[in-house]
Amino acid sequence: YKTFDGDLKWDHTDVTYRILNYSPDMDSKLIDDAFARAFKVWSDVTPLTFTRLFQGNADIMISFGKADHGDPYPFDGKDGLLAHAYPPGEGIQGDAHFDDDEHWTLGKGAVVKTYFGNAEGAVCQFPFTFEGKSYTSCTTEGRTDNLPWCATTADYDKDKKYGFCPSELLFTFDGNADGAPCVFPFTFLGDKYDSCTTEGRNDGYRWCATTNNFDTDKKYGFCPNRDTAVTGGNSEGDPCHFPFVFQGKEYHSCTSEGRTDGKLWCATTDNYDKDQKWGFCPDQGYSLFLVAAHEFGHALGLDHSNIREALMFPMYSYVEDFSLHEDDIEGIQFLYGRKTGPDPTPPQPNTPTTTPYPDESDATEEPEPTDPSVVTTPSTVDPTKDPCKMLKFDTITVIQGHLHFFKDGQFWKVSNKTDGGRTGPFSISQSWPALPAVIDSAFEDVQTTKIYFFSGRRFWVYTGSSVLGPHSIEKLGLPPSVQKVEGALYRGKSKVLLFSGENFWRFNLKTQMIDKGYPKYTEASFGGVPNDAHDVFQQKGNIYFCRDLFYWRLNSGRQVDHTGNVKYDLLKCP
Amino acid sequence: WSRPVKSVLVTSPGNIVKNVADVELAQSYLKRFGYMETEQRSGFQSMVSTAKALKRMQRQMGLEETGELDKPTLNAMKRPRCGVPDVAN
Repeated sequence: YKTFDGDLKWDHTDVTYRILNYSPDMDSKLIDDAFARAFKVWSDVTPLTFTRLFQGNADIMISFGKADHGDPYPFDGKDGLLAHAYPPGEGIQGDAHFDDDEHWTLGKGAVVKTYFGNAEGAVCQFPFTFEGKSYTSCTTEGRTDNLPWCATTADYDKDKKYGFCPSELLFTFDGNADGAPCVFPFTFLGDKYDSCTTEGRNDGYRWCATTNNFDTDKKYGFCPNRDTAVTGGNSEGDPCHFPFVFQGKEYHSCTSEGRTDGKLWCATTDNYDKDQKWGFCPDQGYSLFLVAAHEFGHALGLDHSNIREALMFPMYSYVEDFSLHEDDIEGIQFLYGRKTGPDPTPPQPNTPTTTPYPDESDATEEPEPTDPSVVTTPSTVDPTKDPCKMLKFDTITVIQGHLHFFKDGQFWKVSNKTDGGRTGPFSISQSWPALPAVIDSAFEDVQTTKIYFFSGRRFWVYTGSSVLGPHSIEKLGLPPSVQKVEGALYRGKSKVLLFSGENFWRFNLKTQMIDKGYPKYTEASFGGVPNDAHDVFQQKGNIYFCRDLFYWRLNSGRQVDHTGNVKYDLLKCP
Repeated sequence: WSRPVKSVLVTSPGNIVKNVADVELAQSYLKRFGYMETEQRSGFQSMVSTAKALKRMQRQMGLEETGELDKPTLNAMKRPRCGVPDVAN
């Protein structure tokens, strides 16, 4: 390994980072996760911690850019230079830049996260079959609205699982239109545009107006890349147009005809001979996780290594099951020392516990009703399900002071004791037989120890092992428009906040009704949290809003004082 | 047999930039990543010879240190990589 002259390093271990912008190649949540995992590569072997900031100046400022992106070291189009980073220090020092002329993936082709549909945001499964035909990219087949979609399993005809693919017809990102989709045609500087354009910009990013007249309304957003978006060439980001004519011949897929380097390309209009518009077809792309882990090594003070297998070797090569090389570990520990504090919790015994919930082992803390009649046969849970691999939980809540993570009929507990060990999986049906497999939210009335569970438009109330329900949530006074209660926040003094969509209601446990003056906008009362959080709970005086694998923590002053990763901070994954 | 009969070579606009000569590519690579840095010798500044720079690069990349622009070295120069120089200046 090598360090920079003078062993440049950070003089503190709680390093901060901030993501300034996103690449249109991948969904922002996937990019967030790739960067979080890339930092974890280094925090796993050193005392370093990495906290993400959403404003202000962070130690490591991360951005995507093309060619000349504002520092003295321009990028060079597709391939070649992938990214660079500066050694620790003030200003641009410590920052990491990624070349957005690259096709950013996780190393094995486009990662297309879906929206809406019924797949809860799962990624596309390519190839998939639809009406007996195989598709290797998103398609508008079967639709009249021209929205590209894909199946999230290999066989749509059998599983019927699908979602919509990123497209400018579905949403835009950044800009000033809050993600509104493009409106075509739109007028810009008097000209009409019926597709995304880079006109008016010098950074090559494609944009559109979200009303039909940008000149008057000034509303715009950036277009997400479709999965067939080309890179390089002279129409970066535009999708391939199939069929297209080249040298008088029709092509229905990418071709290397006309090139000596064998690279696949396509035209982005129906006639290359006439329009000369083209670009390189999407390939495996470069793993943003691997490249980021390398660049963050620079940002922490490591220079290039001459060990070919090391992460800090200057050339990119894709690795399926990544693990940090000894050379990298020696280098980073030379700068920051070994990881201090407890070793990662030893792997939990994966023989399922056989005692149903409530768990006797807590009996020492407070007496709990246990119903001897409850059957204690081995649970039917799947011990191989690893909560650390899940992208999202049905609900996260606090019961008897312990965090509970519910997912597909199972739940895990993280003790609130200092060692914070995780136990499970437990079977929901064994502990609360009346409940369905999917729980949207739950809370415990600490005064009566009643536990309320919500699923869809129904709720159940458990007192020990006896249950009331299911009842309709309308019984609580929630309007028919509420399809599900996504979060339940017990506020003490028999008050509970119930969250759904962008609103929340205050439920009075005494009157068993919603208080007057509700609903209210979540954003208005809890500034800075996402309005599509799907888990809300309170622990140790802080309120947590969770979306997928991230959480926003509000302190007692209702200020977002920390954002983190559910997996590593709450679920205690190694 | 293996060549398409009527393969037509098309120079697309994007292509022109990429078809630099190998030597030119090597020179810019060695300079960009710090292998061609100047050497101080008794007050006299001189550029590192290309052969010496090539040897440095071959050592860094775990290639045979021939000091010549052989095929493995040229292939290595065309591989995607990090933009931070290999030799700090």
